[in-house]
Amino acid sequence: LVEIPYTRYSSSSDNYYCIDDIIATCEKIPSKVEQPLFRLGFLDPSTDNTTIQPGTKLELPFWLASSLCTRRRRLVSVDMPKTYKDSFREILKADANVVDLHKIGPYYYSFGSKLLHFDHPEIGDIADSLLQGFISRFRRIMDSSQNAYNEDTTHLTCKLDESERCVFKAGQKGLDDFQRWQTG
Amino acid sequence: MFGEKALELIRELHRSTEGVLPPFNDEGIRQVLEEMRSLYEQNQADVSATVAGEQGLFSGVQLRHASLERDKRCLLAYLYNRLQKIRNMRWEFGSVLPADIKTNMSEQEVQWFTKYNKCLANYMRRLGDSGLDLTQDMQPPKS
Amino acid sequence: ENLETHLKNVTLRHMPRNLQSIDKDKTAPR
Repeated sequence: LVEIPYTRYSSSSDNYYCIDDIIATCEKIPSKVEQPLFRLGFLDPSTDNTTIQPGTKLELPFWLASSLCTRRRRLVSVDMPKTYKDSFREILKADANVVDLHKIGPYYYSFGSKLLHFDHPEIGDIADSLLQGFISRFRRIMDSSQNAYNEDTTHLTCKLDESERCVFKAGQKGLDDFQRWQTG
Repeated sequence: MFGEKALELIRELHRSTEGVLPPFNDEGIRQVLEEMRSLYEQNQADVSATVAGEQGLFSGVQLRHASLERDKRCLLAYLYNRLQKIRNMRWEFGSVLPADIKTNMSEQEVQWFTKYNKCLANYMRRLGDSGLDLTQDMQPPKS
Repeated sequence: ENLETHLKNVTLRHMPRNLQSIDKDKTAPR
């Protein structure tokens, strides 16, 4: 009956009606055309041709790329976005807490999980990176959400991605409930 | 790109704060349904052409079908999430919603709300000996 | 039932024929 943030977070992956999930799937993914796309020239604003030739590079939203890159028929192939590639993963590994995940993509974990849908050599490393990144940052999120009572928390949440903000909000709610119980 | 109008509906709902119901976007829904109709007709034409022997049209059919599914998902999610907000308002405000909320509801949403009220009332009437209003005392009384 | 009726009346019945049903497996909350 009451919107519980962590429920929204835990159910955001692949939940059909979830607004966050729909927005996350708009994120663009670098793609390469593998077969001629007849009469679909409008997808490539750099050309006047009506057909997109194999080899053309495009940035397609995830929801479209995942439909065009299936095991049965690969009309396009995909590459991982820069913020999930090796160089960025190293930054996250070095010190995940300093990274502004909200600026990079407000749905960093959610979108990253969706990338695992593709058959790509870096998938295993990306999965590890997402998990380790979340674990590294979680402690600070938990601590700050449990200690910031009745104050402006913008500086604590500005660099968090949306999933982390839900976790922070859940922590704040717990703190608030405890304070209310203490004061009767 | 296809799906932009549908996404606008979703973003509109996403921007609205908790507990606030934005006005029902009839025109937005109409435009998305219009896009779906157009995509479907183009697909019908391509499928017929493929049956007649033309090659290479499958990629367009696949892309348009993905766009149709996307539009459908956005529309259903828009309606579903609005109903969730309205449902929560029932528990917050009671069976009579404030006038400023009602003006933002579509006629079908008002009908949905009426049916929801009835379901809830029927359910609560069956509880205990003489029924129980579950929407009262949502927080435990201090005593 | 109330939800399904609403979705059907507002949008589904105006969609192309092959898209008018709700796939319950796909739309069930995870």
